Order: sequence, then structure tokens, then C-alpha cells
Amino acid sequence: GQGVEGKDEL
Amino acid sequence: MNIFRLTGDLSHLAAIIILLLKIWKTRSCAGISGKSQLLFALVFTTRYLDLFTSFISLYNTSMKLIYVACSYATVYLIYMKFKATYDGNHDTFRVEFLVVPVGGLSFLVNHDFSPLEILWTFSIYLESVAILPQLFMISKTGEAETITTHYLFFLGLYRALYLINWIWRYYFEGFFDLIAVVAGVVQTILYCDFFYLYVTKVLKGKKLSLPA
Repeated sequence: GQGVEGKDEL
Repeated sequence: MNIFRLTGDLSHLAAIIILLLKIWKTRSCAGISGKSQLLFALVFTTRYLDLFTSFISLYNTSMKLIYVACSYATVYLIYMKFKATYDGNHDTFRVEFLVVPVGGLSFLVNHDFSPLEILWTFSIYLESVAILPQLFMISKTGEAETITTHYLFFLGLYRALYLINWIWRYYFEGFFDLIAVVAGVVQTILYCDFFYLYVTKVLKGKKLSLPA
């Protein structure tokens, strides 16, 4: 998500 | 996960594998910009540092590891194993003109002023322009091998599918990441000219060559 560490998109 | 996101990821994977196989099978990296590949390795390295801090899913972790591993393997093949075939004379794009402004911008425009977030932002901005050395090289030599054009097609298709994915996510999940979307639009636009040539020439069985 936005501005959080750990992104679900590649 | 929607169909556009999944096919986008698979298209990205296809591009990476096509390039690796092309170099491996022909034992040559002629026509490939080592600089673009170095930039992509830098993109994946700075983006996937969250591998150390958070777990999203097995799919997420595996794909990130595969992308990183493949990008390093590609760089290794170009600069080490098949260095003799690397066309450095035509790979003359000044990457500092991309990396320095992109680095500055990622400090100025980001979601959160933290090291990991700034590096993620850097990778998003850098990815959007990382193909420029490759496109510059093709414009300099005036041609590209057909297999190289397939690589570029899948690489461009990946970000175009991500754009549709973001429209989908905006409507159905309320998800919206302005940084990723703007960079993704820029990235996709850079491929438009190439897409045109790919459809009008390569798909009709002709080699991609530019008028002198």
C-alpha cells in the first residue's frame, strides 16, 4: 500500500 | 491480485527470461545495453529490500527473488562471461544523467522520509527510465535483433498491464499510489514509439530497422 514498508506489488 | 496484475508480472518475467535465453543460446549479448541491465539490477536491489523486513506472500517473495537473481545473472553474462561480445562502443548513454536526478527526486517526492521508502521510490523512478540506454543504443545502431524486440515488447507490456491493474484497484479496492502511477505512465509512454514499430514491422515478419 501507500507509504508502508513491504509492498504487495512487484 | 487481479488478472491484469498477474499477466503484468508474467509478462515481466517473460521479458527477463527471453533476454537471458537469448544471451545464453547465442553466447552473445550483441545489441543489448549493459547499462540498462545494470540499472534494472539496481532497480530490483533497491526495491526489494523489504524482503528482509516483511513477508507478503510466497508468490511475492518468490517473484522478487527470481527477478533479482535473473537481473544479476544477466549483468554477469554481459560484463563477465560474454564480455567479448558486448557492444560497449554503442552503449554510450550517460547513466549519471538518469541516476542523479532520479536520486534527488526520490529524496524530494516520496510517501515517507525513511531509508527503505526512499530507496523504493528511487527504484520506481529509476525503472521508468532504465530502458533509455537500450532505446538509445537501438537508435544509434538503427536496428535491433527480432528477439531483442520481443524482450522490449514484453517489458513494455508489463507496465501497460500494471496501469490497467491500477485502474482496477482504484475502482474495486480504493487503492491508489500516485508515485507508482505517474512513474508507470512515464515508463509506458517511453515504449509507445517502440510498440508502433513492433506492430507495424516485427509482427509482419520484418526486422526492426530505423531509417538512417
